[in-house]
Formats: sequence, C-alpha cells, structure tokens
Amino acid sequence: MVTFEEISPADFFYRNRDIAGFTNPVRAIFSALRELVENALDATDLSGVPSEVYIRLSHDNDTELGDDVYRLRIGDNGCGIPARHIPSAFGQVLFGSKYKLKQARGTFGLGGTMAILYGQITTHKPVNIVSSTGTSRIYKYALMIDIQRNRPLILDRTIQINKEQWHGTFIEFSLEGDYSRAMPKILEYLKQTALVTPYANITFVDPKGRLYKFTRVTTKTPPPPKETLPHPYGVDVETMQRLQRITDCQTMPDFMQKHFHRVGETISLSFLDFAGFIRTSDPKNLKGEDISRLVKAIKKNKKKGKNGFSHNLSVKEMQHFIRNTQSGNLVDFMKTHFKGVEKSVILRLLHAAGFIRTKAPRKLRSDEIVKLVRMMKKFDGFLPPDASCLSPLGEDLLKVGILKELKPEYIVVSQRKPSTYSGHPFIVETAIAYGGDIPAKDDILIYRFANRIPLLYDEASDICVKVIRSMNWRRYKVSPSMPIVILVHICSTKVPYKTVGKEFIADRPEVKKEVLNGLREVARQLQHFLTKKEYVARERRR
Amino acid sequence: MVTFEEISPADFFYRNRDIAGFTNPVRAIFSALRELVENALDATDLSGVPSEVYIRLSHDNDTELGDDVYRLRIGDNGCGIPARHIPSAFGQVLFGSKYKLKQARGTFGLGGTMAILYGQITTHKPVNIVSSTGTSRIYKYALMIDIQRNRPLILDRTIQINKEQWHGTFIEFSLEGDYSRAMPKILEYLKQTALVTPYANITFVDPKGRLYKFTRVTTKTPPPPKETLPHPYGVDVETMQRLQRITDCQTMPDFMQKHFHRVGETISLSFLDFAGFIRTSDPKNLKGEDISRLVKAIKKNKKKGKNGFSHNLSVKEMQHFIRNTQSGNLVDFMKTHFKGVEKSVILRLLHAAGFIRTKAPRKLRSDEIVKLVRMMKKFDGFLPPDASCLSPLGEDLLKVGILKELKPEYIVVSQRKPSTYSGHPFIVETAIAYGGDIPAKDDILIYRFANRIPLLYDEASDICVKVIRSMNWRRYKVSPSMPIVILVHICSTKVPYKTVGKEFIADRPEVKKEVLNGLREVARQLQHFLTKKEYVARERRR
Ligand SMILES: Nc1ncnc2c1ncn2[C@@H]1O[C@H](COP(=O)(O)OP(=O)(O)OP(=O)(O)O)[C@@H](O)[C@H]1O
Ligand SMILES: Nc1ncnc2c1ncn2[C@@H]1O[C@H](COP(=O)(O)OP(=O)(O)OP(=O)(O)O)[C@@H](O)[C@H]1O
Ligand SMILES: [Mg+2]
Ligand SMILES: [Mg+2]
Repeated sequence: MVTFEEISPADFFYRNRDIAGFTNPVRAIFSALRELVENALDATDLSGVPSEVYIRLSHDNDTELGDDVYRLRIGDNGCGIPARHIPSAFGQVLFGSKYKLKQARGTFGLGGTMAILYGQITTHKPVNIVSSTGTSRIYKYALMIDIQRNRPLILDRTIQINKEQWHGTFIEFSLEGDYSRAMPKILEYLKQTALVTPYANITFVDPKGRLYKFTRVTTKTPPPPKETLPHPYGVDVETMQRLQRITDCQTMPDFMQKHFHRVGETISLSFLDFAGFIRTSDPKNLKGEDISRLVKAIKKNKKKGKNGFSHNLSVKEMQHFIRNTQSGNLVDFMKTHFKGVEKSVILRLLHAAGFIRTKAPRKLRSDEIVKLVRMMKKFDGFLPPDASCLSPLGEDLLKVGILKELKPEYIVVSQRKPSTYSGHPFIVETAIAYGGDIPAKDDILIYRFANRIPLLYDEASDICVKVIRSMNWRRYKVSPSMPIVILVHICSTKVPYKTVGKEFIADRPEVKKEVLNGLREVARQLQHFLTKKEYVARERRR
Repeated sequence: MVTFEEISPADFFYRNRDIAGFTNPVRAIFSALRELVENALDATDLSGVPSEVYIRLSHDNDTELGDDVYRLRIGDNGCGIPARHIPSAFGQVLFGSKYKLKQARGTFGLGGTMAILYGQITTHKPVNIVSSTGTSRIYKYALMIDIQRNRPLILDRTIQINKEQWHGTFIEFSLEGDYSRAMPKILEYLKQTALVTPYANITFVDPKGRLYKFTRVTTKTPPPPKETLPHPYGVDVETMQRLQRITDCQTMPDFMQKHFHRVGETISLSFLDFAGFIRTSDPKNLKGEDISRLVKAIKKNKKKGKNGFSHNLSVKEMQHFIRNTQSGNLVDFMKTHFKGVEKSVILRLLHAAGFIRTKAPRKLRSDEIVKLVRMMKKFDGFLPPDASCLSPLGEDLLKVGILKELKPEYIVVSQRKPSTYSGHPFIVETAIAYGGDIPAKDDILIYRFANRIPLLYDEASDICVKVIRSMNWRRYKVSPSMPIVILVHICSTKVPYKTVGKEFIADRPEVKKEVLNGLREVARQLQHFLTKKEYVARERRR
C-alpha cells in the first residue's frame, strides 16, 4: 500500500538538517553561530556604517534542560528588518532578501531559520527578535516555527518608541550544543572573519564569561556591490519565460537592453540579427515617404564619423538602387549597396529610423524562446560581465586584515580580473603571509573564503585546496614546515558551493583556472622575497 | 531598498541545481539517468516480480534544437503510480512515497522531478508519462512543471484499457546533454547497478544504437524491507509533538508501545518510571476493593515464575503492610515490601491491575514533552533497532553479482550486524574481489554503494574511501598494483549523504567504525588466500 505525501521545505531541511550543516550538537552550535554572524555582517554592510556585531553564548539557566543547553544572543547595528517581514525572515525557510544578482554572504534564504529551527527542536523554546530599520518604532517578536507548514507562529509582538533612531537586529534563543568541543572552530571562525572584515568590531562572550574582542583597524569599507541584470550567457528558457511574463517592453531590442547585463542598442541589434529575430521590409515595398526617411537617416549618419556612409545620397539614387536590387530585405540591401559600412552601423541606423520590426516579446512562442536562448549562448558579441555586482576585499583591506590577525613578517596579495562561470561573474583574490607571529606547523595553513565567509570544513574536498596541493611549492622555495598562511577569497553573485551548509567549493574549471593563476602570482612574489632573505642571510654569515 | 521574496522548493533547486547534481550537460545527463533508474528499481523492488528496466537514450530528432539534445526514455515493470498522483510525483519537488522509515533508494522526494525540470529548462518540451498499477486502466500524461509555484501543469491526459493487467511506468522527455563525455560514467553506473541487482534485467540503448544488456543471473530477490517505527534514541521534540497530535492513545504506556520501535509493555513502563511520568496512589489511600485487587494480582503473578512474588499474601497482611509503610506511592511500597522482586515486574503487575496512572498523551504540556525526549535519550533500557526495515544484499546475492560483473578468481564478502547512528539503523556489507578478469591498475578499485545505489563521484570526500586509504593494506599482503576491487555497501533508513546529489557519505563515527571493521574482516580473509596462493606458487617452483 504505497502512500504519497508532500512535505514543506522546512520539513525537508528538518529531516535532512545534516545537509544544512546541523549534524550533531558540536557542529550545530558552530553552524547556528556562523549563520547568524553572516546575517549580521550582511546587514551591517548594507547599512553603510562600520559594523558592530555582538555575540553572547551562555549556559541556559533553565536547569530543567540539562547542562548542554545554551542561550545564544547576537546583535548588530545593521539595516534591520521591516516589521511585517520579521516573522517570515526567521520563521520561514526559502524566504529572504538575498535572491538577487548581487554579492552577499547569504544566498539560500534558510540559514537563520535553520539555526532557530535547530534551537526549537532541541529545547522547544521560542526565539526573541528585536529589530528596527531606523524608523520611529522598534519591534519585538517572540516566534516559533510551524515546521510542517513552513510558517512562523507569532507568540508575542510588542512595539516601542525608537527614541535614538537605532537601526539593527537582536536575536536570542536557546539550543542544545557542545561548546567545549565546538570552541576551537568557533574561535577560528571569528578570527578569520575579523581578518576579512577589518572594519568590523566583533565582540564575543563565551559560556565561561571570557571576552574576545576583535577591534576594527579601519573605518574604510569596500564599495558595496550593486544589483545587476542576468548575463546573456547564463540564461535558460525558464529565466527567459519569467522575463517575458513581467516585461513591459514592446520590442525585442528594448527587451534585450532592459533585462540583460551590458547589452546596449548596438549589441542588442547585432544579436537579434544573428539570431534571426530582425525583420525589415522588402526594399521594393517601400513607399515614397519611407525612402525619403531612409535617405535622411543615411545623410544624418554620414556626419557622425568615419564608419558612416561615405557619400551623399539622393532620393532618386536610392530609388534607382531599389529598383535594381536583388535583396529581399532592407538590412541585406543596405549591406550590399554600402559595402564599406559595418553591419552594426546599418542596424542602428535602420532601428533609429524605425525600419526594424521585431515581434513583441510577450508574443514570442515557446519554440521562439528556445531559439532565442540557444542563440544567446552561441553569439560571441556580448560583453563580459563587469564587476559592479561584486565587492572584493581589495589589496589594502586584505593586507590590513592579515597584518592585524596574523602579524606576519611579509605579505603579498593579488586580485585577479573578473571572470565568469555559467554567466556568473566572480573575482579571485589570493594572498600569502609569511613569518612573524605565524606558527610553523608541519603543513602550510590554508585560509579559504567565499563572499567574505571563512570556510572551515571539508578542506580536502575544496577546489582551492586541491589546487594548492597540486602545485609544486618547492619551485617557489616553499617547504611545508615554513610559517606560511595561504589565503584564497572567491567572491561571486553565486559562489559554487557544493553543499547547502556552505562547506566547500565545487570544481568549476573557470574558477579552478583563476585560483591557480592567482596563487602562482603570489607564490612568485614570495619566491623573490625568500630568495632575497636567503641571500641576505648568507651575506651576513660571511 | 531591501526587497523580500519567498521562493518555492522547485525554484530553490532550479537556482541551485548544481547542489542536486545537475551542474553541466555532462553531469546532468548522468544525473537524469541515474535518478530515473533508481526510481524504476525502487518500484520494481516493491512489485515483487524480478525487475525489468529499459533505457533508451537517443538524439532528439528535432533538428531545430541542435545536436546536443537527447531524448531519454525509461520504462519498468514496477508497481506503477496511481493516476491521481502521477502529476505531483513528477511535477512537484518534495512529493513522494519514500518519506518513511524504510530502506529505499529514493529519500528526498525530488530526484525524478529534477531530471524533468532540467529537461524542461534546456528544451522547453513536456514530459510524457505512462503508468498503471495493474488496474484496468493505463494512464498517459503530458506534463510540464510550473517552477515558481512547484506545481505540475497537465497539458494532456488520456486513459486506455489495460488489457493485459500490465503494471509499470514509462517516462520520456528531452534534455540537453553531452553523452560522449558522460558515457564512461553512465556505463560504469549501469555495470555497478547490475552488480548489486543481479536479479534485474537492465537494457540500455545508447545514442549510437549500441545495445548494452545486463541479464539477470538469479530470480532470487532479497526480502523486502518493512516500514518501521522511530527508535526512541532518534526522537526530538518536533517528532514527539507530531506523534502527540495524531495519536489516539489514551495512556502513556500505550503511546510508547504504539509509536516507537521495539518498545513493549515492560520497557514502556520501566522507561516512564525512570522519566518520572508514572503516578500511583499513596498506599494509605487505597480502598478495600483496591487492596483485594492488588492482592489478587500478586497471587496471579506468583504462579508466573521465579521472578514473581515468593509467598502467598492475604488481604489482612497487605492491610498491615500498608498501615505501617513509609512509602508515599505504590511502586515504592511494592519495591520496599517485596525486595526480591524486580521493579519491571512490579510495574507490569501494577499496570495490569490498573494501578498505574499517566497523563493522557494529548494533554502533555510542552515542557513535559521536552523532559520526555531528554529522558528517552538518557534511558539505557531500550532495545537496539532490529533490521526488519533494512534489506541488505546478503552474502549470496553479493557473490553472484560480483561473479557476474567482475569474474574474479577469488571473492570474500562480509555482512556486519545491524548498528545505529542517531537512532537510524544501518548495516555495512563489504567485499573484496581479486584476480580473474579484474584489471590490475596502479591503484585498488573501490566500488561504493548506498541502499544499492552506486556512488561514482567525489571519491576523495567519501567516508568509505577515507577509511580504505587509512588502512595499512600491506599488512594484509595487498599491494596497490594488484587486480583488486574493494566493495562497500551501506544500507540504512537514512543514508548519511552529505549532499542532495547523493554523491558521497558523511563522516559519521558509528558508520566509520562499522566500515572499518567490515573491511578488516574481508582483508584478513584475502590475506589468508594470498598467503596460500604464494605458498602454492613457491611449492610449484621447486
Ligand atoms: N541580522 C539581520 N539583519 C537584517 N536582516 C536580517 C538579519 N538576519 C536575517 N535577516 C533577513 O532575513 C532573511 C533570511 O535570512 P536567512 O539567513 O534565513 O537567509 P539568507 O541570509 O538570505 O540566506 P542563507 O541561507 O544563505 O543564509 C535575510 O535574507 C535577511 O533579509
Ligand atoms: N518509475 C516509477 N515507478 C513508480 N513510482 C515512481 C517511479 N518514479 C517515481 N515514482 C514515484 O514518484 C515519487 C517521486 O520520485 P522522486 O524521484 O522525485 O523522489 P524519490 O524517489 O521519492 O526521492 P529521491 O529524490 O531521493 O529520488 C517517488 O517517491 C515514487 O513514489
Ligand atoms: Mg543567512
Ligand atoms: Mg527518486
């Protein structure tokens, strides 16, 4: 007797919470903390003021529950959450503000909710949330999650006056955990977070009351990323259909320019022509007024520069061309009779003069949409993505952070140019820190970051570590027993995480290539330094 | 301007399809095939007749689409799908029949739907499904998926008479792929599937028209797994609350016995007593008829065996004990006055005689539920899970399959006793095949299986491979250049997959221990064989 059921996304991640990083009490207390810290830092990055993040982990005083239950409280001075969205932000999985083409730590819309869900299933206590976006009100909620329905349950809500125009968010809840065994990972996470966020003040009070303070060493924050449009190379039929449903564009060139990244008029017309979506009249069907309009447009274009038309044309001459032409459409006609003129110029001229006809985007049939998408992948005239949607750390900030946390003798950093994988832009930054306070261990230390999040698990599966292990470090004069930290930071609108728990990065050839080249750059510079150092040491010995 | 949105689970897995194993056209064509083959084999296992699975991958003749588009057709003689569920089974993510505590290849409720979703976003064509559960009708559907709403779109539905009482399912759809690069993995997958499913006929026709036939070598199928109840050690507050909502049990002992695995009357009473949920009257408050009932129950128990009460008791004697007792409740009273009698016997007696009172399960407050769950984790009197919900291959079937596919000179297999992790039962089976047709490569070949699914990706991250690499094989006389295949099969009600794409198994200490011990058993036997072989070879040379 086979019975069928559907489950909610909260139920799915409840049953498979190890897939989201909540495997056992040691791992869960780490995951809960990191998810909330990442939310706090995303929010403070948006607020434009230097980040303040406060974390308090204490034993839950409720002795009924046993001594492996903690109270986690985290607060930030970030942008806050609008009152009407607070319950869903924390009480619903697959709800959030980061489903955009813009770099952020958060991406799945479930991290914060999973932390609270884990707390709820181990202690059955509600979460308390206080938030304000800087308006005249501060909102306080007590929530639980209805896991089977993936909905928040609001137990209490109070409003108070926001006298100081405060903006930020405080979250407090109980959860089962094992801090003593999670502690090394938690402290390492905070230390590495402080390294890549040197403009943030991070304060952590642990269950024994010990205070860890990571103080900012700069108030300079990296320029914030801007939301971007999808890149043509990353589009599939589903994305295209969704755009078709919501667009108010009446023509295909408008549609291409309005909805895709770095598509201007010229590129949109060249592409649509390549893809076969441009229609123009048969020249022989042009009326008198059309022909004069065409001649006028050509005259106007002649003034515009050397790619334009090379001689003056009269209406009579044009009529003569038209009577004798073999071309069946205007684009072909213009290309044949003005051989020196580039096709893109012809298209732009015809478009400006109103001779280009395309189907209305909303009227495209589904086979036409499929053809459009396939052609978008084939057309090589699209510009590569610019990186305005990304916000790399930058060499200064990276150096400042490394200096503060590691105090090395020597630092070298490198930032690669933007690249893409599957239409998603990304930038790789690499750094090597040597000597100073860095301890010499029996293997080089590797720090991995993605969108400014430290990755601390599953090192062996991560593409950056695989690249590092595949390099021959001895040719750069590096031996594994040297006091060295290698750092890799990948930022992207879509970090190719292999897992929902954001543990490690998948093996994407484009990403692998950039990581390898970035590491070679800093390795070469380290080699210079080590060679010089060795030389100076030899000179001294004589 | 921060804007919030919610997305459907289909939208989530569409945006993050690499997390579900649909990374690129090479990987996607593999994943689509494997998801559908696993569905077919789950269905044929349920039908009770030896499995027939037919797979046809051909170039889609629709030349508009280009030559990297395929048509995938797969059919089975399995249990079929009831008509009303066909649309949701394939058009909705997080819908299925395998959300039970019973071993199956499927577990997430999204694999088949993801394959069809991938086909749809790359070709925009509908999927055709034909299915019958052996009733008088066969149902045909043409479907597409509304990804944003996670709902099927039924384009067409026809019904025909099922003259031959056929049961099974046929699925056909188009998808972009790269068969030439996916072929090695696809063929390896089918070969390894045939190895662990030696009772199945699997036929595969590839785009070049080549026929691959994996013919069954036995009609003996392993005994099917039975659905089981949750084990007390795996329970949290959420599970407890869901049981509380649906139960019709009026007492706690009934509740414990009805809803939990291997909890009988004695264990339920001992546990509830340990947890503090048993209430009995103060002996001094017992009325005359209660005392006689108690004495009668004790007399009855005396006959039952040596753990019973050792002497005959009269009502007068009982009244005398009661008048002089210090005990405030009956359990304590009985324990004090009948020192030789085990507490579990006392509890059972009092329960049978109606002296045990518990709260009605539906009336438990949430703090009581929390306490109950914590106590369940602490109580050490629960029986370990039995393995009726599991269906390991068994040594015979494993040998038959290995012989058929690998044709080795020597096989050794081992099946470990059932074990658990986090309340989920699992069994590890290991095998080593040596020599014969096995090619000698520069490293031992490792075949990994979970619930009879071959795992072919991310070997380095898998716990079984980590265990194999950590063992010192030379002490078993094994060198890496020998012609050896090591096989590990883990079956469980919940395989600890690290990823939604079921690529590799997470590092769970209980599982790691079982895999290590299972491998040591077969390694030792291989060592005997190799030693004897070496001895015989030496003898021959004299
Ligand atoms: N401290 C905070 N300040 C402001 N907004 C927050 C804060 N924490 C959560 N949010 C809001 O709640 C939403 C949901 O958070 P959640 O962590 O569940 O998902 P996410 O951060 O979007 O993605 P991910 O699952 O990758 O973390 C966020 O998108 C954000 O809008
Ligand atoms: N060939 C088939 N025969 C019978 N039932 C099927 C078949 N294919 C799919 N189903 C039904 O459709 C449901 C959904 O299948 P789907 O592959 O999406 O999820 P699943 O198999 O339950 O889990 P998983 O995501 O782990 O594969 C199954 O649970 C099963 O009931
Ligand atoms: Mg988050
Ligand atoms: Mg499936």
